[in-house]
Amino acid sequence: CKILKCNAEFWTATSVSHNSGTEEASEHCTALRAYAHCVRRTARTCRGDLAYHSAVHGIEDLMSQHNCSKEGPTSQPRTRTSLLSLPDSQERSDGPEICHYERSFHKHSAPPNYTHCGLFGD
Amino acid sequence: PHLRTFSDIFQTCKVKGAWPLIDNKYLYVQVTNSPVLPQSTATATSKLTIIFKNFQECVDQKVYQAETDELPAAFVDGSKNGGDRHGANTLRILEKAPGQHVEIQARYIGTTIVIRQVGRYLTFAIRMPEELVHSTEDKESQGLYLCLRGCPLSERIDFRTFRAKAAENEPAIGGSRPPVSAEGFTYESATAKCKERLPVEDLYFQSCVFDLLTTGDVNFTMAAYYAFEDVKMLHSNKEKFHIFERTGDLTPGNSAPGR
Repeated sequence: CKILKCNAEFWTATSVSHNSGTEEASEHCTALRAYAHCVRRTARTCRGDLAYHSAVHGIEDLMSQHNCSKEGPTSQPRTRTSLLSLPDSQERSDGPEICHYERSFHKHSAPPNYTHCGLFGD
Repeated sequence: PHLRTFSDIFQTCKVKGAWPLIDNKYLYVQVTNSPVLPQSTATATSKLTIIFKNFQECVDQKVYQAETDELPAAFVDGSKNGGDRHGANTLRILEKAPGQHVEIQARYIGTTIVIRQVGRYLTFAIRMPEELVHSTEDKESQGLYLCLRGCPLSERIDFRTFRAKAAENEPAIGGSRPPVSAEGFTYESATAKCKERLPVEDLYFQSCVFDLLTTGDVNFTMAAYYAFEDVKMLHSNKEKFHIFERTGDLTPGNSAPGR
């Protein structure tokens, strides 16, 4: 269950804001929707996890308090706060670590062996 | 069609109709092969179906389908990536040449697939991590999948016997035997044609000669050429690009020609 990662991303996204008034409210709703999206992705592995259930209820409360719509843009908090200056932001913004076989594989062991299959002709 | 399995076994097969190439936890691939000529046992691939299975927070289940004269650069639902999830862009379709060459990159499983239409038929090539290839859910049905186990014995074509007969039928100087191919290819002219694109006399070269003799269709020269180009791009071991021995159906003392 990666709920703490979702929490951290949300706090990072909302802790640095140079805007005020309506812009800040809009940013907050965007961050909340991203938070809800992140939490939904963890749902299967977080069943019974107290932090997960707190987050689900917390998000509902916050969305209601800020009058946020459930539909609308979702930010990628990491992208907004820290990746703009990184040269590999494109690579990092296209999914979590588990969606990059080579990156996640290298963490655990030696580079993978690849195999090939082909079919052609008559 | 000619099959090069995950363990670098090279076979020529009949496999008429629908046959599964791959089925593991992540991927399902099926081909449909049609006879290249009426009453011929030789077939070629006219349809291809690939299913990328739903994977964690990365991709939705996506189906790709190609048929002769319809090589789309999108999944059947019209999308070009893995859906709406966070890692959706780790599955994507790239159109290399419209209607002729498509590449599918599935980075979440470290896999690349190349599909081409050459002449009237399709070619398929895949690079996949070894540990995923063997990750089947149903261990008992592993034997069916051609990329993993090769073609069943009853489905194999004895390529070498065919070649020997073709060479025997070659008219001697001043002789009067007819050429083998309906389109006029003799063993000698087929060999010369294939050598233009495949200078090394490996099994890609030999399969090219076989195809010209069975069909007379010069497009098969290009199919063998591109199949070898795909091997060069996708195979991880440079030493194994060429295969010189037919490991699947050799009989003792009947080895393939050398370099």
